Amino acid sequence: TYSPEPDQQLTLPPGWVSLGRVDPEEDLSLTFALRQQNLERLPKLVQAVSDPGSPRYGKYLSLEEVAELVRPSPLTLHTVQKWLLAAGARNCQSVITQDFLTCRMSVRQAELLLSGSEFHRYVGGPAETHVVRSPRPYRLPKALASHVDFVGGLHRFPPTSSLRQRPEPQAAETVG
Amino acid sequence: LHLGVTPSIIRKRYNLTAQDVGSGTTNNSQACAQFLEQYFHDSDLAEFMQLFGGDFAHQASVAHVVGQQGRGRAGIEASLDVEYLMSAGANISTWVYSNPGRHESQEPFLQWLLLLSNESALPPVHTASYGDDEDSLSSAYIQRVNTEFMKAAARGLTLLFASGDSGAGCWSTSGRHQFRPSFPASSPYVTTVGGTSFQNPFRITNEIVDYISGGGFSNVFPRAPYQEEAVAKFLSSSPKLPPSSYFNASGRAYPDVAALSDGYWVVSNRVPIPWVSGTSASTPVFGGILSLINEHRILNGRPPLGFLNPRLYQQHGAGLFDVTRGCHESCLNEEVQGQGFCSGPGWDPVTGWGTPNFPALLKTLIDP
Repeated sequence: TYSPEPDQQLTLPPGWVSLGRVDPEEDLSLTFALRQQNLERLPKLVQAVSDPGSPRYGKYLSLEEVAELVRPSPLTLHTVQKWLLAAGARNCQSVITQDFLTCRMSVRQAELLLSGSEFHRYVGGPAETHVVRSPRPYRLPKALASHVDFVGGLHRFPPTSSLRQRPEPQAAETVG
Repeated sequence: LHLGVTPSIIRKRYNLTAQDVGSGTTNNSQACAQFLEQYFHDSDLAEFMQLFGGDFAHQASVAHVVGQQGRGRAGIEASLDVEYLMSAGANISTWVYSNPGRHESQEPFLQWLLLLSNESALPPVHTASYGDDEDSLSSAYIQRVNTEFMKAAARGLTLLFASGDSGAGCWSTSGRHQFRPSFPASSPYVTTVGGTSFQNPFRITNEIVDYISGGGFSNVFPRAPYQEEAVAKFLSSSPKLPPSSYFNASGRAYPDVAALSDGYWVVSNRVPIPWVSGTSASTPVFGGILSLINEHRILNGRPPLGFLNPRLYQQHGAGLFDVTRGCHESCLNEEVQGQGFCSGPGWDPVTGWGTPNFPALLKTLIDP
């Protein structure tokens, strides 16, 4: 196996508290970021349609054209889908660019699929939000190393707003 | 004199006249995205416009909500996003991406990226106030999200991200202090918006740095080709650079632009709330102004602006008020004493090229 995100911070953000492990039969939704193709062509393409000096300035691609360019290879699609089906993941949905796959599965299946992961429920944030995350890193079979970028829904917590209500500026000082 | 930032203060400062609103005849649109478990209330928007929208044509409700609007109290950030995007980009159809992916185990920001990859017809301008410390995210995640931004740029979407509210940021590794860049603000494929304050908070004056304005140099992405000249000039001319050990001088520098971020009035849960501050406020304002420019471009048979940065830097920030006074905050230690970078003539890593002067900006971005 290998760890796709060895450098992802796993510490609990301030303000979040663990409510313990999630029941193995509970449902999860995980997002698999599949390896894309032709990424080396994207920067030039972006430059060409964004640089006023370029003859292709403003001639943007449609979503379908982007999908055509970056769609994962048939081998990637086949390898990942076979792996998910074997683990019992059902109800997987893709996107038009086919480079993300969101699947629902039980906690038990997920913890078997993503070895090392352990799903807990947490509560935190101003709205007392409940999320399910894994405080322990996950690993994937080595055969997937060239097919999956990362798995979303395990480690990153919802952000909190940094908007602040500041004290009113000192009237006398500034107006004067 | 005024008692804080409202739409009319924004419009006066950035020289938006009553005619500078959406024509209502194009298919132009704009969107703001929320990832914070916050929701907005239609009734707050209606009250806000009743209080503050009297002198410009505006739409009284959001055109399209993607995701679920939860019940319960409105969030102040969600309220501000909608209210100021619809005041700056007045009378333009506005979408709200509301916490996509509500399932407990989903990451709302990632789900938003999936939505961008799953909808062919999208608003040209998207504003988002979301950011994480670069060092807290895996390189696999950062690189893939950056690729998603490239895909959006290739499609002509303008993605605006708040630059963050902790100035240059600060963290210490093995006893050494460093500045702490934020992502997605540090992605070379988004336009990052910093923050300013009025020099006199009770008047419409020139703007100075808002000390919280996020900015700096990425530790992940190299300097973007389009900003080579501007950043090199800053680094060679700034009189007050922090110690070089604090930042990666060859990294992608941000922000790219700025707008007022200090002292906003927001209506949330039916209550008008004064003195709200953060780059989450400047971002929808800049987004709304770009939507107005798109409106003119569409009426002239031009495509929307798309990924703005190459053009913005090529034009050396023409059409923007240059912010040249003030420094943002950083490590509170003896070495830098809480001071990060300082603004100066031209581009700087505190306010970018500056804040929008609409008629001048329109003139520089209308053609081609």
